[in-house]
Amino acid sequence: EFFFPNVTGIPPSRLLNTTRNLWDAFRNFTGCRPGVDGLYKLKQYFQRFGYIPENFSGNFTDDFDDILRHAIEMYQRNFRLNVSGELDELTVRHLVIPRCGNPDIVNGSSAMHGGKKYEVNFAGRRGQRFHALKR
Amino acid sequence: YSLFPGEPRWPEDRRQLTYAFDPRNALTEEVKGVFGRAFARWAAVTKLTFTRVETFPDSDITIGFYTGDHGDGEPFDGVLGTLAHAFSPPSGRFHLDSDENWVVSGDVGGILSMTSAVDLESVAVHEIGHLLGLGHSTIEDSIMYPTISTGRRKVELTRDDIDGIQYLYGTNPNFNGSSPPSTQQRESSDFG
Repeated sequence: EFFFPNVTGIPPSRLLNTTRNLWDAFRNFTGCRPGVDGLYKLKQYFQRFGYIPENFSGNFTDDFDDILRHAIEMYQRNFRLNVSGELDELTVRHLVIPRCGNPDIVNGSSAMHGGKKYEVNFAGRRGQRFHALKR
Repeated sequence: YSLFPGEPRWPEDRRQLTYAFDPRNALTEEVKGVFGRAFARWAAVTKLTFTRVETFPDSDITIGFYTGDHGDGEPFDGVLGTLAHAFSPPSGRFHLDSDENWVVSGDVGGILSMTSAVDLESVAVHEIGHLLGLGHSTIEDSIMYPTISTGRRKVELTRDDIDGIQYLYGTNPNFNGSSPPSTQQRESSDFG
């Protein structure tokens, strides 16, 4: 049911229903800065792909906190975007592109950026201590 | 290119790998052939070989299409979003999201860029890289770049991909070492 020899073989009704995905909602966050609500799903996205450690022990809030800012910076670094820590238009445009489900950062270490290792240290409590260390 | 932590790879005595498809998917030969072509791209540059077998549980690499929570702790999320994932060596597990609109032939025309259709071979080549030990790359044109837009066909290994896989497994003696196609050449074969 889900294989098509070419795009013309896909029923139009199916295409109309599937041109948007879960992550398209992130477009609403374009340009948002600290103080904007509704960001916990974005934190879940970053955790899924390794930008927030799996062992983060607290519940995600809608706060634009240091956890999110550092995740955005790491993401921007890995995707060679302008590293601002902000959800600018280009960053959000990248976030919603379909992708591989494997994480970009494994066990807190990213080797994606030009062979340089970045290690994420996180104290485990929200907002307490979270920083990226360039090695 | 990048590698998984600890640089896991298939051991020396397991370089002639077998792959099999989950029989529950009942895939057609056309679909299976897409994976065969994807494996061949990696085999062309390394000493690894890949042979299709029918004994799913016993093969080195197992390929299956699943939806939602399929038991490995990494549930799929419906159309688009995450498309597939694969485990580092020597796990051999390769899972694809059956909710996607997978296109098995490259002849699709420009309309694909406006749809949710995803080129199966492009994703297969990427995930096989993970199965062999490669992580994600920051090189946007490389196969191992984490994202792929709908409407894009990207199946040719780049120098970055080749350097990574040859670091892990050495060079195929028959690989002539010629440069991979230029970005411009590859772009011209993209859908849309």
